[in-house]
Amino acid sequence: VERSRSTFNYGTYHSLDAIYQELDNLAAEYSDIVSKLQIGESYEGRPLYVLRFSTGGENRPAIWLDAGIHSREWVTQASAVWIARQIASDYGSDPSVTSLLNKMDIFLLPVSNPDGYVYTHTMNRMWRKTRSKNPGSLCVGVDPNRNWDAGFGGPGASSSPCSDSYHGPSANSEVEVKSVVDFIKNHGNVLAFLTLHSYSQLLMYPYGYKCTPPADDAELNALGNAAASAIQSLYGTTYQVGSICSTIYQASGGSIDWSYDYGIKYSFAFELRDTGRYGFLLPAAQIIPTAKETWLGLKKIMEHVRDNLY
Amino acid sequence: LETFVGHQVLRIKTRNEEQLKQLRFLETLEHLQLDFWLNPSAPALPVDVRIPASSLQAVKVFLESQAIEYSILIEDLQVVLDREQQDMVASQQ
Repeated sequence: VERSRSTFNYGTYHSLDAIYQELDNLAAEYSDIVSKLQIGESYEGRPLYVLRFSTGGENRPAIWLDAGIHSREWVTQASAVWIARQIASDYGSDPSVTSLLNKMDIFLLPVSNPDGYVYTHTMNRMWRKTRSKNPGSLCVGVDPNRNWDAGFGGPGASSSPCSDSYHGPSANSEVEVKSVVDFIKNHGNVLAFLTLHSYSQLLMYPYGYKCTPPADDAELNALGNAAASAIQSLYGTTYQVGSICSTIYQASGGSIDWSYDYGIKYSFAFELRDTGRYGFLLPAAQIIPTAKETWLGLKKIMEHVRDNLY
Repeated sequence: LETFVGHQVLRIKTRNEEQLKQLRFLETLEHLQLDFWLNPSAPALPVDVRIPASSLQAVKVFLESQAIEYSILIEDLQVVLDREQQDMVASQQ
């Protein structure tokens, strides 16, 4: 049976099932360059799906991109799906994406915290953490962006299971985190680690667990500013650029600190729109504009990685 | 599905480190069940916090007593959530 072109509406929010269905549609529609991998299972047994964009070759240098680690940040999962189609459809028509994929692979995890995402749809729209049980506590869940092995348990993370920034019992205790760590370690050739959060328009690089600048501070700062300019060029959305510590506050156990210390030089965290009045409830009408401007920033970083393999 | 009727999101602007310290103190008061969307970090940066209806009066009194400036970012969170839900249903249909 011939598959029809997807009717997925990119301008609205979707359930996890609908997003996962669209990942299948993309893999079918662009089967020459897109494939779907399962890198693990969430605490409640939901699959963690990654889209692999590749034009072939073994263990090529790769770019990692994830979204939705904080489940209530719905615009990130929605943007990731839009970006997935953009990457796939741009290959062969956009010279930048074409040359990128001719040289490198992209791995995209659109829903990093599927249990949390389902929980935001069914029980509590404001849920941010995983859904793992904490022995000895009635409170559920760990902040998966305080659970990475980077200054774990240090400043800016809570030791209380009831806190929204609870770091968990140990680094990588959350299977959602460990699955990504294992995947990246097994791959062995990931050169960029990009993660999408919302909101407040920030583009951050390491460190968050300490306030000393990273060895590549100058390059990351210049690249971050170039990406922010690219984002601004579309609708005028302004981003603040800097290290996590200098831009917001000290926060330990974050993903890009782990990736940077692991040796992935181009490690960035995006905080997407809101532009001020909606918080985590960004109206669906803003999904595509957000995704479009974010894509420009991502592309700027990806092009730099492509041209500066290390 | 948990509802958020009467929850407000306030945008708080601090002028100095002392006011930031006051907000960090507020953060530690678990019984208020505050949900910081943007945490207190630097005087130049706003702080956004979701406040349950039951804690609204206490928080506002606290802020006013400390002369900390705030505005209402979201008047009633549930109204915004209902709109989001309607949009999703309409889109699915």
